Amino acid sequence: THHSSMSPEEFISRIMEAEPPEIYLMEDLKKPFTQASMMMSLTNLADKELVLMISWAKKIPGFVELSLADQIHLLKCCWLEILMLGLIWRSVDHPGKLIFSPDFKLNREEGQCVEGIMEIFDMLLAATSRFRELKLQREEYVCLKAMILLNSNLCTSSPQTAEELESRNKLLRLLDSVIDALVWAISKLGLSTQQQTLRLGHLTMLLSHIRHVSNKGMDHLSTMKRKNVVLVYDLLLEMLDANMTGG
Amino acid sequence: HTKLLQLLTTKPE
Repeated sequence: THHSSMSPEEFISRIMEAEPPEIYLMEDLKKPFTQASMMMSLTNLADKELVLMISWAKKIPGFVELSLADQIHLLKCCWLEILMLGLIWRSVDHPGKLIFSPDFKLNREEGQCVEGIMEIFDMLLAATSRFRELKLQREEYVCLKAMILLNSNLCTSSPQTAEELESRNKLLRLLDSVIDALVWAISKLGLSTQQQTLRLGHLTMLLSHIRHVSNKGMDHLSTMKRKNVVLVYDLLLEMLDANMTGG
Repeated sequence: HTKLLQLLTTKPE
């Protein structure tokens, strides 16, 4: 079935099925952390999660119908936001903690050992509290994550060729499907029409906060790489470079 | 070929 003919319910169940499995860091964490050991654990986990993120994106109905150039560009623009929203979701029931994975949980204070990371941890914890206050539901979470992916480069590229225009139109229709799905998920919560509208507004406004934290995180990671605190390699390096070379 | 491109173009398992 094409996503345009799917009901919002069907669309949500497809993106729920696309959810990546729980991922473990699988390292012996030596505490207390050093700046290098914490950065290494964070980047190792990110690299593993990125591989699963690509498979996740491909399972979102309609994503693989976009041009390959758009698929690449979207993922390169939003990967850290997606990782951060996943982190927020895992941490939502654990106030004051960031649950990077079931075997890698950090307290706010542990951020002290990495220069400049406490500020980012605090912004992530603040976003997590906000989602906790809103009692974010799983259906809403999966819609928000798809919205981040599809919205990530809408305002940074303009289609030139006919092929680019076609892909852009597909992208816009796909975003319509995701917005419809989110509206449907909110409508299931038994709120008044006005409360539903407000909830949609509050949830989508949080995405601008996540974009902001992601930009901070991207700068932080590139600084850590430049100072040789951590060796960034493989897929993570490719995704980081895309954000640092204006690409 | 970049790793991203490679992951995007391989058929799902």
